[in-house]
Amino acid sequence: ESEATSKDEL
Amino acid sequence: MNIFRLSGDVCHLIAIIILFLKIWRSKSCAGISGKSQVLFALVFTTRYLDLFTSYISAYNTVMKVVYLLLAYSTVGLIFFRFRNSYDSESDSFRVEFLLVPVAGLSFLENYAFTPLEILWTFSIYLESVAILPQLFMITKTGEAESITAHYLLFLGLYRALYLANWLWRFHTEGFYDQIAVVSGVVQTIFYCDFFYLYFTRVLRGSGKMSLP
Repeated sequence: ESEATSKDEL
Repeated sequence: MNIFRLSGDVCHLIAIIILFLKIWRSKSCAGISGKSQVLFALVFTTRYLDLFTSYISAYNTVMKVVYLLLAYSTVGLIFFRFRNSYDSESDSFRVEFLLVPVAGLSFLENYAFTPLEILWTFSIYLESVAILPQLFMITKTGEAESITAHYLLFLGLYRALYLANWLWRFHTEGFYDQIAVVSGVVQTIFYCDFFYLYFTRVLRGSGKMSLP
């Protein structure tokens, strides 16, 4: 699992 | 931001605007599943709580606000302003069969056991099944106006383009968000049957898309 989730996306 | 992500957001915005304008101008929400629209409003609400906690970019903030405004306005049109044209008989999908498993899974499979993270995960899982009441309603009535079909086309394209965006980001940045990708694949798979019908029926110019 990646720590950077896609929070910068919609 | 890459072209797939941007075109995905544009498709999403077009879909939401198509639906809103269709209901607003025809002053009717016949053939539209109010349940799916409520689920989408719930998806945006639970996903965009970070509007209050973190600023990412003007584009990100503006789009989130626009999605929320249009989603709640559409729900308002369906259940209040044009409620007499709402076909609740056909909109009979049991959304609790979606909400309970999605809520349960978001507690089990998430990146962090914090309220914001669980709500975000809930919104990702919910979005992948939120269109089911609408697709169910169309199979039940056996047909959909072509404007509704165009709405579904853009809505289906949006997440398919996000899949391309994640492929691109994996290839260029090694970025991989398992929860979002798996849900996005499931979500897009639900549209495959519709895509087939759309490109074989609606584009043949038959005003309505009638299902077999």
